[in-house]
Amino acid sequence: YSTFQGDYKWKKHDLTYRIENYTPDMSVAEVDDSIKRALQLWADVTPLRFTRLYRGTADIMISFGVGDHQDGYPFDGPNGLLAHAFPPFEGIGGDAHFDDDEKFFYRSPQGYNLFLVAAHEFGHSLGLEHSRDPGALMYPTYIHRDVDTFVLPKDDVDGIQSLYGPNPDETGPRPTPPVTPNKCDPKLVLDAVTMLRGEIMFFKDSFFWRSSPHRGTVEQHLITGFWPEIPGHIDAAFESPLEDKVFIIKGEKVWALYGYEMAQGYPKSLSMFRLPRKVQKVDAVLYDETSYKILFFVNKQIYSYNEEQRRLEKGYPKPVEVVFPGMKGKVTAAFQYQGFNYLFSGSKMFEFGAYNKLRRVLNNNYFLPC
Amino acid sequence: SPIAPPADEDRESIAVNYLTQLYGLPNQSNSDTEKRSSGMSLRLKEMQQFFRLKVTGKLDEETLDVMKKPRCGVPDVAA
Repeated sequence: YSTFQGDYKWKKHDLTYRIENYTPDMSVAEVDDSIKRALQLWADVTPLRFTRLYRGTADIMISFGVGDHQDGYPFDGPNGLLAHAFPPFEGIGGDAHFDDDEKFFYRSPQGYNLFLVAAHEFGHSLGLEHSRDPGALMYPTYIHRDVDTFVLPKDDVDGIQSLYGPNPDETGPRPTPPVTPNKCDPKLVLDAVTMLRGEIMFFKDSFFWRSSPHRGTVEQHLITGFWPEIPGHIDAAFESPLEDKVFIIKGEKVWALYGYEMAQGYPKSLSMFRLPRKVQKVDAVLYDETSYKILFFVNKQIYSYNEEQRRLEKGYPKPVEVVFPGMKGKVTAAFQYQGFNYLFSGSKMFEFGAYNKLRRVLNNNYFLPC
Repeated sequence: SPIAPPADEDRESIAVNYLTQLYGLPNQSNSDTEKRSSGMSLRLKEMQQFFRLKVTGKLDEETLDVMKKPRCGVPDVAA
């Protein structure tokens, strides 16, 4: 997180706000509720309290405008800049302006959710600048999130509490603020790993890292920022070059990506791979390009599905240790890269070469340089 | 993508607008070419650093992709 340099914070905890006008995109009640809930997010974790005014000048004046709206920072039409707000100081300080050339929504995942945009802008109104944490609400770019389950991320909580301290009226347990996974964490345990058209995707909680070996870059993103339909904390993922699809598995559900687009007709059930009914969760999946076989890791066993013949292989399930001698712990993620099989267990990555001979045991951020 | 990629001058104007509004790139009209491109490169590096992109000072596809994302209008640095 970061805060505005200089002493840009409110010297009082009881603040006022006024909604000066409305957008035609939503009902008055929806705008009122979005604004109220957006302010409440910050009140929940600080001593700040917000009272609504209906006339006169409030600390936080909220308005919708288009193009040049007389504050010296013109908007730019649809998309691009969605809104802006001013840090705490006299006059325009604290005010939040929303670009009414945008399409704001109350609940639907398309367009821009007013609650999310407003919550971000009020972070500025209270003294926060943009955060570099891709999971933070104060990250500069708009990322759609499930507003029903949204919990202010820890980076934002830490930022606002560095200015105002915690909520003194804390009553009872609150949902744990989500922490953005750190690839430098030596105890990082990955949920799933897969190839995607030459890139390597590492999934953890609500995030994934996208590693482009040929470009030498690693980006971290919220899963929902790319695929709102796909949940966090997935169990497994693998790429089928035969179908040119990436399959993402959580519980008994299977989603599919075609490139970076969601494939139509999903989610499907895990039974599409003919796994026995008793298998309701897989720990990892490895696609073997040499044999077109899909290995499903379920606890300490492996099921093998022949993709060409679309049937489970006879003689399975087999113990993991029989197929991958030396692989003792529970496998949490797996992928094949340049002919080698990589199995993740805890914070280690086991590299298997020809005939599944164990070659090396590496740290699991071997492909995710810190 | 079925939409033709932006022509070079589009790319350039997207970048100049973005860096002017959000990274304090000084107004370009009166400065000489040399000064202009070094100012641009410096701000590009700042932006690439902020978004954890490869810091090249050049307008590559990844950097342009980030510039086209919908976002807040408050500058990322020296706000």
